[in-house]
Amino acid sequence: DAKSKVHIVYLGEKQHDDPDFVTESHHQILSSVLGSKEDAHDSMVHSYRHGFSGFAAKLTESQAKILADSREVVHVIPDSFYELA
Amino acid sequence: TTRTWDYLGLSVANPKNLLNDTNMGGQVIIGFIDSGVWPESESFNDNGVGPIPSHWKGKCVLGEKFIATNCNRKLIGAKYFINGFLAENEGFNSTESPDYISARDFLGHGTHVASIAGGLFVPNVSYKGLASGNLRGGAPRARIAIYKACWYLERLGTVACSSSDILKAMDEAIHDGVDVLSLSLGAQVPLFPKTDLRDRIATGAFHAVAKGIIVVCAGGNSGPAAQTVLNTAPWVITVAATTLDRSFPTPITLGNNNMILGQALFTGPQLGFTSLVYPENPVSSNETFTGVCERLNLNPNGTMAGKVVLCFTTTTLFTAVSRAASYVKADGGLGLIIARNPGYNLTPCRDDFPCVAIDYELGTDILLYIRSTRSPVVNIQPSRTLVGQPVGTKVATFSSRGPNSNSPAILKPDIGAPGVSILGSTSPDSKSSSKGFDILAGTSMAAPVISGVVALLKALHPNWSPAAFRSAIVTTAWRTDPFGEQIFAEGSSRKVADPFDYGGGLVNAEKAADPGFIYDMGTKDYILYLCSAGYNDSSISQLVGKVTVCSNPKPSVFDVNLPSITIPNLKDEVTLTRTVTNVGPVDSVYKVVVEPPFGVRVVVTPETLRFNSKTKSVSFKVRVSTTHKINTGFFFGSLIWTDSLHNVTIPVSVRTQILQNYYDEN
Repeated sequence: DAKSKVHIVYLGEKQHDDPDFVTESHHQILSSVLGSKEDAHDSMVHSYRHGFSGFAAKLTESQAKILADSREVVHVIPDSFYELA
Repeated sequence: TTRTWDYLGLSVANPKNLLNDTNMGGQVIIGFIDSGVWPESESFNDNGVGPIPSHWKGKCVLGEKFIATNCNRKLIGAKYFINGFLAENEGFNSTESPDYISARDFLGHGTHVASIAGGLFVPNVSYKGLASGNLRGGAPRARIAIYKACWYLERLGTVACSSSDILKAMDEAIHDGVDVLSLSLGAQVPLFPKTDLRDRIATGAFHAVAKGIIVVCAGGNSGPAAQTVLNTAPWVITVAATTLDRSFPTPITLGNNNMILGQALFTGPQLGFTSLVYPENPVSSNETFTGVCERLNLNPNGTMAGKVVLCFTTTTLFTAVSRAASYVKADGGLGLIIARNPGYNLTPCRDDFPCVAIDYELGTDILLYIRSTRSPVVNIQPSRTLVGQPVGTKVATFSSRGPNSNSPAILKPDIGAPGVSILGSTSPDSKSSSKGFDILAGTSMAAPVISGVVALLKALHPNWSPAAFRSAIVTTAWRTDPFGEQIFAEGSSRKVADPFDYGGGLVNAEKAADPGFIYDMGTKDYILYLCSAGYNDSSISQLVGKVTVCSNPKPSVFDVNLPSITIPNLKDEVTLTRTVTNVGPVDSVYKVVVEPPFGVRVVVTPETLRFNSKTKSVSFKVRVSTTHKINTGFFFGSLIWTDSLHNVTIPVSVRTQILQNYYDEN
């Protein structure tokens, strides 16, 4: 099974004011790719739900590609590290 | 910060000033995404601080050694984000790690930057006697909200801030209601190719700015090479580091009574006259010696024992000094004099081991003395603090430079601020802490200076957009030091600073409070930029949350309403537009003064701008053409609008490229 790594799935401006609704929508997007709600829950690292919409999840390259191609996704980028300046 | 605010003209002594006019930023909330905070630090005491602002919706999240009473009316919020870091570092053992799994700061960096921007007054502070004075933040009464997203990775001895954790911190800060977001972080260069929104900080910052939050970022420490500036999105304020008018001269007295003043943070104990050596091959030996700092460990054992060592280096690594010092100590040496390129800001030794930095000229003087006598000796005395003239202001060598490699037509950095040898609060766990304080250097320290200034301006102009604050600090910045002397840009040869070194110049907070007029920007301006940068309609529509169609032909990046004009590829004539909004007296009339870059023609129409009760915003056009016949480098000028009270000045940077998309070795 290809190694999964944290990816940021960026969806742009929020489409709803209720943060819980936004997070639920993230779980739905993720479970549609991973196959089940449990897998989606295990894979989810962060849900971005106040200032903008998106989530961070552990994904394989092929899963990231599937998400990147879906219409509601602006882009999918691998997690990276910043340094203190 | 015991010198920063007096140097910038923001001292409490001035009767009428921004500090007192804004109750020191008392109603403004500054958020920091960093390594946490040491809550017991005196900088975060809430004595004299009023009730928590009503727009605050954040929390004080408990965790390892972080309890509810660690927050107060000053330190009003603390959260930490580690899921991304843990997912990427499965071997991380939180029980063994010296870092705290909470908002508590192990490293000291987060505490330091927070104390620079918003620390309360702490009287009579020094670093082992150096840099003494009153420690305080730019907005001493502003509220502090901590978002810890940077963690110490012991097995690598480094600090890592996962971008997924940073984004979560930004998302929470937007929810919590911070007014200013201060990020002293820099991604590893090279930057993400060509697009800003693939830069994670830029993504979160776009939405923060759209909600009125001012985002201030460090410009990075990869200078003085060009095109190294980080955090280049047009919607954030990107900060370069300058020095203060303060240094730490350290007397080096030679056996022939010559005295040289080097730089160090050496506070003793003094050695007295000690043997001095420059390791080099004596005629009578077949052993190999070297006086190169980073290779001192290759000398035969005992070469440096009981002596002070002179070495030369061309490296600019911050660690050059500490590594050379460790070699000298390992061989029983007693001190180090390191001769290096002027201005490379090297982290001095911190463990009271005398290591003094000088330049090559002075290093050569010492070498000639060593070669002129059989038993050279030297006496290194403790460092002193020298404030004011003749200490000049420079752009720090390490400060990253423009042009903006993502989009050369967007001037970056935006502004300069002191970021060298800044005394602030730190974590007592930090190995360079002295009684909970530390002297640090970096654009990390310069960014919170701007965050503090912007917090004061926000208190004065609560309804301004984030772009308005950027415009105000850029168009009023000092192009000289506060005393009228030129600001040099440290580098492999010093030059007078230009916009790619420090943007509009050195921040002048008092003038920024009343800038005359501003180059304002809002979401439509950022959309214009994104369209000009080639983003497609669907991405932009999702980004802004409503259907957006870029104009066809796509707009020119030169029309992005920035308080600067940067043309990296001028061949034929370029005409661009700027729109300015009056924030001064209702009936104002401004006349244009053009200082064109060498060999460039700049024509502005109209030449007079009139504001009145009905006309708050006006536009003007700028026609730029070149007289050069070759591909040139950048030449710099200014475009000034003056009503005799305000001189609204923007930098103009133009490079002629007769032959476009072309590189040669010239």
